[in-house]
Amino acid sequence: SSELEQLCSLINKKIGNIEKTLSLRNCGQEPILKNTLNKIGEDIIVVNELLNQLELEIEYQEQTNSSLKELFATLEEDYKDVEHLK
Amino acid sequence: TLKDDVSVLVDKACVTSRENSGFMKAAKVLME
Amino acid sequence: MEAEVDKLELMFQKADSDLDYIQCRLEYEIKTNYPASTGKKNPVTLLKELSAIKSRYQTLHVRFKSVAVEQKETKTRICAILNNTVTMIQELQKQTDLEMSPLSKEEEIAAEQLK
Repeated sequence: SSELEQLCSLINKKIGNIEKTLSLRNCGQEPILKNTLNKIGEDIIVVNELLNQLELEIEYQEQTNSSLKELFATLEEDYKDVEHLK
Repeated sequence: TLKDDVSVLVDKACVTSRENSGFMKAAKVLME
Repeated sequence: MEAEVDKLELMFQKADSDLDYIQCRLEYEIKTNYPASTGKKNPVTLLKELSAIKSRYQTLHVRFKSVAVEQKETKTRICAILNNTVTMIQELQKQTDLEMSPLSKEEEIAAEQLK
């Protein structure tokens, strides 16, 4: 029955997509919808730019993590030296 | 909206970066 | 019974391929009808790009969270080992009656910052 459920949800998902696409059919004609569409297009460009920035920030944070780990390793060596002294 | 969510994350990442550089500097001062 | 199941399976397969055909046909119709002359993207393309940036955002958000968790852990470990090292050095100084060199201003600020 789980396979049947999967099959049904797949079919329903496809029907949902078709409904969504059908609602887009008149976008090209009505001016108001056209403006909304153009606005969405512009927003997509902006969000993509932000996501690029976010990706760079995350890469920088990942590099920082490596530096922090190196720092910890150095401090651990120091701790062992002091412990040895003691 | 998605735009705001992404902007919030970018700002958060920038703040964290500044904190981290301060943290690293302080740790190195104490290490020396 | 077997025949019934096979028949049902065929019906599902036909429904599935019919839905795919309708989707493709609809998208084709929208793309051809949408005035490409405007230089703007057609609704179907925008819809695909929207879901693409949503999944890209989700991926980056997961990566962001895991980086932040890892960073917090490492910073906590750094603070702990620094404190232990400073404490042990102070004990050593006491044991050996060495002059306790007070933390410099800069070191005090640094220790404060790490707290």
